[in-house]
Amino acid sequence: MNIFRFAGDMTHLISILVLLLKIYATKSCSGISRKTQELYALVFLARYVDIFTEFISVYNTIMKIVFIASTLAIVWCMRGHRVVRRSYDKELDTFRHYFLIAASLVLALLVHEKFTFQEILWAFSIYLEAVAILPQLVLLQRSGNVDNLTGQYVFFLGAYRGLYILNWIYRYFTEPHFSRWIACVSGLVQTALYADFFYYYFLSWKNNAKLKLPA
Amino acid sequence: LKLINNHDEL
Repeated sequence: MNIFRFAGDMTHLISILVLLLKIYATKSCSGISRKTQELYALVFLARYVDIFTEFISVYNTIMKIVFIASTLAIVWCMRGHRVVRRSYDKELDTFRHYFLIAASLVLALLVHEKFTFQEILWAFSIYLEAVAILPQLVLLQRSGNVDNLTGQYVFFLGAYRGLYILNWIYRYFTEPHFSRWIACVSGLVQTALYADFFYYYFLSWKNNAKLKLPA
Repeated sequence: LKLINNHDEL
């Protein structure tokens, strides 16, 4: 494992912790898209079905469990917690995420590495992860104002994607048989989706101003 | 060329 991959995993982990912290500390999930969180839960459940059949490392297994458990906890809070549920911006979170699920499933059935149950689920999870942030970005754009922790959450999530690209570049040059174009192409698409957010994030950072997205 | 993809990334 190289430093970029590890740093990417850590920023991914930090993003989830920031989100849990926001929900726990403020007892509010305003500004957070429940649809994006449910898509991530689906992404992890689909990708990590290999958790009992495939062993890569203790690190991988623990991270898989942490990602599944933390994302399910977030979804549970947003749906089931009496106080948190009330702060959910339901009227702003109207992205039709079922289309994303359907499109990812169709694409996975067409483009995959092997026509097996696990490989198709894996490809599906990769495609779905690439677009899962869309409901969140649309929600932020609609509400205009982005609170501090929500901004940090999306920032760390974007940083994770950027670091994974560096990881692939590193692996491409250091590993003789490195080939994973499905993950790389999807990863590039996913990272590109953050470009607009990052632009305004750095603008607000540079001007020391509150993060605001144009309508 | 042997394709290696054991899904070792998260």
